[in-house]
Amino acid sequence: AQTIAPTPPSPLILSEPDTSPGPFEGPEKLLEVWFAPTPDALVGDHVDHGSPLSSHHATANGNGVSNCHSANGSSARRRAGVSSNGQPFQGLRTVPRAVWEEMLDIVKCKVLSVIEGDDLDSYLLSE
Amino acid sequence: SSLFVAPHVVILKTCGTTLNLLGLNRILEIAREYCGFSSVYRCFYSRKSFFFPERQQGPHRDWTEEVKFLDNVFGNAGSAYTVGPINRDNWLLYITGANPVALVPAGPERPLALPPPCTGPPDQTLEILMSHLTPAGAAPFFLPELPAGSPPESRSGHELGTDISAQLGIDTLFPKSETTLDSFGFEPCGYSANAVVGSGLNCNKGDGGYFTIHVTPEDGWSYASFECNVPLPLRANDPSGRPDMPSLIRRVVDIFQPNRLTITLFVSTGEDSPAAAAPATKVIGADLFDGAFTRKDRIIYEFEGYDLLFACFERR
Repeated sequence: AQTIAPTPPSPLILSEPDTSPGPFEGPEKLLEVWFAPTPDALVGDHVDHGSPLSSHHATANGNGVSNCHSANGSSARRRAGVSSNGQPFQGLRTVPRAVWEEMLDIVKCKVLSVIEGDDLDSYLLSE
Repeated sequence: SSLFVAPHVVILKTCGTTLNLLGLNRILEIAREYCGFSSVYRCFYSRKSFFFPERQQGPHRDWTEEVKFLDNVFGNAGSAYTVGPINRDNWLLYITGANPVALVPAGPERPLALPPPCTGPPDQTLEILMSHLTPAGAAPFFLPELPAGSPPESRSGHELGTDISAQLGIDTLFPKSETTLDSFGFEPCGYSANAVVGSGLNCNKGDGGYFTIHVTPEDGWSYASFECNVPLPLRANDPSGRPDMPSLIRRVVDIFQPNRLTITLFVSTGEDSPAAAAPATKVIGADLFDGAFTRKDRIIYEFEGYDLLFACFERR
C-alpha cells in the first residue's frame, strides 16, 4: 500500500473561530485598491448601470430608520468621471450592494448602514 | 469597520479578527466583472502592529504571511515596509509599484487598458492611530450605567452613535452643511462613524472625501483611529470652514485623549510637481501639540508618486 504523506497545512486554512470573549483588536487592516488615479482617468467604455443604492433604500434595522440615505438629498449631482456618452461614469459604484455584501461575508463583516455621497458610497460595517 | 466605494477605488478598513485580505481577490473579480477593470493602478495595504497577533486568522497571523499573500496576487510587483520602532508602535505597509499591475490576461474583447499617469488633484490621506486613551477620553464610548430598576437602553445603535457624535463634536469636525455623518454606538461599548464630506453645492470637483472613526475604549487595549482624505486648507480660519491639518489633528486628539499616537500622512506628488507634498508633510512638527506631547519619531518616505510621513507622539 502506498503511504500518502499528510498535506502540510496551508497558511490560508483557517483555524476554528475564536468565540471566547477575549480582548478586541482595535488596530485595523486597511486595504486600498485603486483602478485609476482619478475617476476621470477611468476608461469610459463601460456600461453605466446607474446607482445600485438609489433603488435599494432598505429599512433593515427594525426601527424604521432608513439604513441608506443620500448625502444632502441628491444623487443626481455626482461628479465622477464622464463616460463616452457624456454621462457620469460611476465605475465601481454600479456594483450592487448585495455583491459587496457577499465579498464582506468572506471578510467576516456585515453592513450596518450605507451613505450615498456625491463622489463615493460609504458602508458602515459591523465588527 | 468601513467600506468606501468610489468609481475608481475600493477602501476596506476592518478591525478585530476580520479576514480583510481574503476579500481582495473577490474585489478584483467584482471590478473586472462589473467594470471591466483588468489592471490595478495602485494597491496599499497597511496596519499598525496588532495588540493580540495570536488571535488573528488566515494570512493576518503574521506580516510575512500577509506580504506573501499580496505578492501572490500582484506577482511580486509590490514592496513591503516596516516603518517605525519595532518594539513600540511600528506600522506596516505594502504598496504596489509605480506601474499598473495587470492581474490576468484580458480577453480579446477587452484589451488590457493601463490607466494614464496621475493628472488630477493631489490625493492626501491622513490617519491618526491612537492608543492608551485616558479614562475621560474612553468614557463617552461606554453605554452609561443606568440606575437599578431602570428600563434597559432603548436607543438604537445609530441613535446612540448620533448622540455620541454630537456630544463630542465629531459632527462638527467639518462644516455640517457639507457633511453627512453615519455613526453607530455598540453595546456595551465601542463606536464607529463614517462621513462623506464635500457634497455641498459650493464644492469643486475633487474637493470631496470621507472621514472614518473607530473606537475600542476598553481599558488595557483602548484604541481609536481617525482617517480622512478630505482636502484641507493650508491655513487656519479658511473661508471654506474646513480646518487646516494641524487644527484637525489637535481637535481629534482632544476628543479621544490618547497617551500615545501615530500619525501617517500619504500625499501624492504627481509627475509634474514632486514638491507638492512638502507643505503637507511639514505641518506635523515637533511642536504640533504645544508641548503636551513629545514627538518620538518622524520618518519620511519618498515613494514614486507618493510621499509618506510617519510620526509617533507620547503624552508628556
